[in-house]
Amino acid sequence: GPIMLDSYRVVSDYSKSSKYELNLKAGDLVDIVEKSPNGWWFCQFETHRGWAPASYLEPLDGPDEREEPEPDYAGELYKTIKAYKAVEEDELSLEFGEIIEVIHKLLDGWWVVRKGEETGYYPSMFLCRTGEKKEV
Amino acid sequence: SIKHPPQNPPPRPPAEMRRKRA
Repeated sequence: GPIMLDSYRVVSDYSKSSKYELNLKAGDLVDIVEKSPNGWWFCQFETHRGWAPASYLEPLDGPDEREEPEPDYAGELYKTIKAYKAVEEDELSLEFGEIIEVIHKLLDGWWVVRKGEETGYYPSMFLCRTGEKKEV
Repeated sequence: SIKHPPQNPPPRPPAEMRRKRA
C-alpha cells in the first residue's frame, strides 16, 4: 500500500553544512522518510531529498509528545565514543571514554546527560550504551 | 553517502524552537 510520510514544518531558515543535507526556509513543509536517533532526519522537500536537523522541524499537528520518551532521572549508563567541547552554556564537555548517565533522550539528537554533579546536553551520536544499569 | 546521516552533530534548536518549548 501507499507509504504515508509524516509532514513537518521548518521553524527557522537552515543552511546546509555538508553535502547530503537540505537547505531549508522557515515555513517549508517537508516529509520525513527516516528519523535517525542522532537528530538528523532524512527528508523529502519538493524534488529534493537529504538530511535535515530535527531541531529545526516541528510536527504539523503541534508538538508530538508521544514520540519523545520521558526523562529517566535514574539515568542509563553510556560511554562517550568521541570527545566534545561545549559550545553553549548548557552543554557538557567530555573526553573520549567517559562513563556518564543519560537522563533524557531528546529527538533532536542532543541528550541530557549527568556526570557527577554536572548536567548538560551532549550529542547522542558520540554516546554508546554500556549495557549496564546504574547501581542504586 | 546520502544513505548515511552527517557525521557532525546536528545544530542545537534555533531560538524560535526554544521559545516554543519554553
